[in-house]
Amino acid sequence: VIRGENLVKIYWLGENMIRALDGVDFEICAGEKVAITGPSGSGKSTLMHIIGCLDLPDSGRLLLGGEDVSTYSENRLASVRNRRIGFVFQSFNLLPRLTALENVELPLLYAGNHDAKDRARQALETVGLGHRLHHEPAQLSGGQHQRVAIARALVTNPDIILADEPTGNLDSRAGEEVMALFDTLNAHGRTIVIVTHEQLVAQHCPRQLHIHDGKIR
Amino acid sequence: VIRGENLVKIYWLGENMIRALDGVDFEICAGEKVAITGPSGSGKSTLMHIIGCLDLPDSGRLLLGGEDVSTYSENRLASVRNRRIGFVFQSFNLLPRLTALENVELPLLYAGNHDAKDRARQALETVGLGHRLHHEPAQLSGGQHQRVAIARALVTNPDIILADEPTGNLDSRAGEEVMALFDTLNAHGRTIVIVTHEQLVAQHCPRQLHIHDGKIR
Ligand SMILES: Nc1ncnc2c1ncn2[C@@H]1O[C@H](COP(=O)(O)OP(=O)(O)OP(=O)(O)O)[C@@H](O)[C@H]1O
Ligand SMILES: Nc1ncnc2c1ncn2[C@@H]1O[C@H](COP(=O)(O)OP(=O)(O)OP(=O)(O)O)[C@@H](O)[C@H]1O
Ligand SMILES: [Mg+2]
Ligand SMILES: [Mg+2]
Repeated sequence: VIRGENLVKIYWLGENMIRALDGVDFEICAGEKVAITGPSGSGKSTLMHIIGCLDLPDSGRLLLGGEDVSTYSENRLASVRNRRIGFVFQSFNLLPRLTALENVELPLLYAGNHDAKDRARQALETVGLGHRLHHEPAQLSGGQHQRVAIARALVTNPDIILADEPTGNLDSRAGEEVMALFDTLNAHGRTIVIVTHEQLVAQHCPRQLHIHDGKIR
Repeated sequence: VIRGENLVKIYWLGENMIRALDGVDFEICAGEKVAITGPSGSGKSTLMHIIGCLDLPDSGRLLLGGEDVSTYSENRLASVRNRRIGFVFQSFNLLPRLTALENVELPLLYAGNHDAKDRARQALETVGLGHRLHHEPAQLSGGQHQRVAIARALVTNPDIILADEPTGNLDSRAGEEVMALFDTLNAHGRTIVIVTHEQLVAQHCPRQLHIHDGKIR
């Protein structure tokens, strides 16, 4: 369902050319659970942003369900991002002036849901934050931020879950609960892609893609 | 050298009272290496901010070298923070409009150093970022952010290093390099306090303080 063909992403800093992705090919089938591993700075987040339709490659193609997403209109891309994909960002990206509940509600409001508040509350209870609904990000611990970001990614019940280091700020028990949650979703047919630095999380996935200097090895 | 006596920290949200620290007593000797562990939301970062003189307890005392820091003037507190303590924040807290080099240079400029740029460059090379000196935070990966935050905490050569989850975004190799760096500093007499969710990091420390619901157990 997700296919990358010769993806290239280049950043320029003055005269320096940085090949964040240097020709990446891969295929992920519907319902798979895949881990992406690799050293810091190797291109994992860059790849996730392209798969998540948040960024375009400089060359190469990304295909979702066989269709080249670079042919999509801006509206169709936004709809894919909002309804088909749930993205857990490495740095969470919560809106600082909204409470946890309002942050998680937001994707449902965009999608036009009428029961957004109830579903958002449920998602936060699932990650153990039922007692923190009305806290703003500045009033939450690091691991609580991370769990709000996870709840927000899952609340729209997306087909594809992209999680960029979802357990980095969680103690082992909270981390296991999150992995169990992903397992349940995977058992229901959701496609799960997890970038992780944790061996236990990576080994938990049937398949692993290793990235090094912008290439898959 | 660091002593906490019955530290209490309370947050109010409307009528809800949150006991982030609920009477914490502990002592850390000069030159020790101590890990602080505990579930997400248990009060670890709150405790670190009080130890680092970034925050005051609501009751109880923090003593550095036997002196109650609540008796210090604002100037003396700032001087302690700048020269005696190096703090690695859980969410890095880099200044977004400065490059990596400028971010790391900043504490040295405050302290009046004339060789700030050279020392900052060296600190960044030590954490493997010699090739990223002129990138701003938005142009760095998550683990690169974390390593800039570590370099900044160490560049003033502080007596006390407080690291709040310093390896959460690092692959195992980069994480080991950071722990080796802390070991070297500890061998030279620096006091090291590390909040961590990683078992391997915690077991690496001769002593561990476990926090649960704002109390040490
Ligand atoms: N400004 C605030 N207002 C209200 N509650 C707060 C505030 N800051 C922190 N808290 C609460 O205090 C508790 C302790 O927070 P703290 O950041 O110390 O946890 P932690 O142990 O560092 O967690 P983590 O491992 O997730 O980083 C949390 O439950 C958090 O929700
Ligand atoms: N806007 C940018 N401008 C210049 N270089 C960039 C930019 N964004 C990312 N980079 C560089 O691209 C490389 C890949 O970044 P990316 O965030 O994908 O790494 P990563 O594998 O996710 O790392 P980590 O494990 O540390 O999160 C890094 O070396 C980074 O410095
Ligand atoms: Mg990353
Ligand atoms: Mg914390």
